[in-house]
Amino acid sequence: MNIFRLVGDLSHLLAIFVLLLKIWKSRSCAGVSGKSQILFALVFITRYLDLFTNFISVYNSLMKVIFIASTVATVYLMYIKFKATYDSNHDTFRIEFLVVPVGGLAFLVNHDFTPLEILWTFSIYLESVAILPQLFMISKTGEAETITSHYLFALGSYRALYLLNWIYRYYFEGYFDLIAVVAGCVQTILYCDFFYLYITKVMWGKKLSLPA
Amino acid sequence: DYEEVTKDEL
Repeated sequence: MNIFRLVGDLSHLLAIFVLLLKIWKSRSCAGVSGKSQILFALVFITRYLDLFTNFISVYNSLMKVIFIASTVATVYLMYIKFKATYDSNHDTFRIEFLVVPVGGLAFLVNHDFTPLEILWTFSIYLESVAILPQLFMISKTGEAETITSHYLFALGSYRALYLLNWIYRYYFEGYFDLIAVVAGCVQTILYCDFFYLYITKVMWGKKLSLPA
Repeated sequence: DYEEVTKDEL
C-alpha cells in the first residue's frame, strides 16, 4: 500500500458517500445518471467476486463490501425509493453500446482466459467508460448541481491517483499491469474536460454550467 | 504463461 493508492481509495469512498448523502438528504436524484450507477454496481460485482475466496487484508475486504453495498444502495434509492425524482428524459445514454463492446474486448484482450480473469478485465474496461452516461447527462442538461460536481471531482481524482500509485509501484515494486494502466488512463482522460470546468468554475464558487 | 499476481488493488 502507498499514499497514492490510499488517498485514491479514500477519494473513491468519499465520492460514493457524497452522492449517497446527496440523494438521501435531498430525497432527490435529479441530475444524477442512474445508468452510470448501474454500471458502477456491475463494475464492483464483477471485480469483487473473489471477495470470499481470496482474502488479501481486512482493509481490502472491508472496502470491497462497502463499495458494493453503497453502490447497490444508490441504485436502489434512484430506481425504487426516489424513482419519482429520477430524470429519465436526460439519462438516455445507451449503456448496451458500452457493455457489449467492453464485454467483447475483455474476451479478446486479457491476461488469462479464465472466467475470473475475464470478469476482472471486463470490470476494468467497464469502469473506464462507466461515467460516460453521467457526463452525457450533464452535457444534455447543460449544468450540474455543485454537490454532483464535487462527487465527480472525487471520483475522477481516485483513478488519477491510481495512475500515480502504478508509477510508484513500477519503480519501487516492479509491479505493472498494462490493462489496468491503459484503462486507467482512458478513464482519467474522460474527466479532463470536467476537471477544467471544475477548477475554473466550481473552485471559485460558481455553478458548473457547460458552455451552451 | 501469466504468473498469478495477486490482485491486491480495489
